[in-house]
Amino acid sequence: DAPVLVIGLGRFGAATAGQLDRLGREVLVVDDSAALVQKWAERVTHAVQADARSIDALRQIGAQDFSVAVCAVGSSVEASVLITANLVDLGIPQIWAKAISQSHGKILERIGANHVIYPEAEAGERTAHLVSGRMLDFIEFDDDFALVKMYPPKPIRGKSLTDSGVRTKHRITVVGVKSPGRPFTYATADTVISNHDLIIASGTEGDLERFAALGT
Amino acid sequence: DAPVLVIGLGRFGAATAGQLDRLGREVLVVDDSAALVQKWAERVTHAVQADARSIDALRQIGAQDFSVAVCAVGSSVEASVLITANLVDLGIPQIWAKAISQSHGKILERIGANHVIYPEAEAGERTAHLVSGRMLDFIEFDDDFALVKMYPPKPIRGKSLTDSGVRTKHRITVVGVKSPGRPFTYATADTVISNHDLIIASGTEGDLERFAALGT
Ligand SMILES: Nc1ncnc2c1ncn2[C@@H]1O[C@H](COP(=O)(O)OP(=O)(O)OP(=O)(O)O)[C@@H](O)[C@H]1O
Ligand SMILES: Nc1ncnc2c1ncn2[C@@H]1O[C@H](COP(=O)(O)OP(=O)(O)OP(=O)(O)O)[C@@H](O)[C@H]1O
Repeated sequence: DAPVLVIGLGRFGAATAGQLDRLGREVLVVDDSAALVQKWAERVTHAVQADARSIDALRQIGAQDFSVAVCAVGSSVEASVLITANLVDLGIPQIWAKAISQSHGKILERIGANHVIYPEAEAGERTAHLVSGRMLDFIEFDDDFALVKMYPPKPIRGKSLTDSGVRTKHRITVVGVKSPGRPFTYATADTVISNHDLIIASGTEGDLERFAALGT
Repeated sequence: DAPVLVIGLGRFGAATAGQLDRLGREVLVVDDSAALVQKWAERVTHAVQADARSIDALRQIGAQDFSVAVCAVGSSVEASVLITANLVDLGIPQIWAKAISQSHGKILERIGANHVIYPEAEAGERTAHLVSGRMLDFIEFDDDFALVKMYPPKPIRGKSLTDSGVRTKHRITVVGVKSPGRPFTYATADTVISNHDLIIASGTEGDLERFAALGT
């Protein structure tokens, strides 16, 4: 519930600030572009113009009082590293920073960013799973646990989950079902999947890819 | 299993092409920068230099034979629209395109992109959920179904899931548990969560936010 400091109103920073605001959090956004600050003045708790590479400028706006900060300045490695170093020197306990490459991210971690985000790389990896055409969404939570929203493969349609052997044969758990016009419902052993449904399925990445390809 | 055409080797395009290659898919990457094409020549099936705004250049490299294409040229709305229009005119059935704003994305949809991706916006929305400090990952699959990897809130630790009333009181389903040094395991009614575990929980966005804040 603590207020969040967001530096940089590019696409990623703007989306972060906007969503925080929608979640009811207080947000102070900082950008060195007066035009952007002006545009955001009414949308969040506070919008301030400053060059975040200057630690004094950050102190003047009270940055040291924040417990969470997001450095959303990506395209200049130098600027993002300087800004992140300032946030560390100001003693902010939780620092999130955007990186545009693995090596950029490693530098940010070394200088004290607790969490590094790679928006384009993560989206690219997700998209690669989706272009096979069968999955509508994909996320990997852990090395051995991924979740997929997909059309049910032919072999499991029109039967209960137990009868189609989803878990016993394919090592997949159908978590839930989304039938058209009805809200999401959790699946049970007797749930029958039709070809109008979307399913949310979990398993390892490999098992999910094979499952999605069944019957093709 | 059809080969994929990826246009643009920026961060998003490169991540998509790289992951497709890792998934064993054939990838043809196109970029108008000779340096980038050179760098990718050994990493994917084929890398070709071309200005994708020219439909003839695309025909010369056989773009019309692809059933899936990804336009990963984001920063110039004009270029991305021209390239996407070419992909549509070439009759490619599945076109994914990166957009840098809602209005950009709407234009791409109108001219025929089947799927529009907003990498920075999606990452920003996810990050906003994560900066509350309690969630380690978050994804919204549907209006009423989201999934979170998180530390278990105090009130549910040291008890079975049934005893802590996770579903009856909080409308949350604990899908699985990740204990340190052990693989992910699916949760059952008798699973007891300790404070060393990470849990993967599902529910609505609102219920998950409240659940994550329990005991704080
Ligand atoms: N030193 C700085 N102090 C404050 N704001 C800055 C500074 N440098 C850049 N910015 C702002 O940060 C924002 C994002 O910067 P930039 O475009 O470099 O990042 P990006 O990672 O490419 O963004 P996107 O999220 O759009 O991909 C811009 O609005 C810019 O004005
Ligand atoms: N007309 C074109 N034909 C082929 N490739 C192009 C064309 N225009 C741009 N590109 C390439 O596409 C890549 C990505 O372009 P750009 O940097 O504009 O997109 P971006 O959305 O900002 O990328 P990122 O994914 O890094 O955020 C660059 O490598 C560029 O050389």
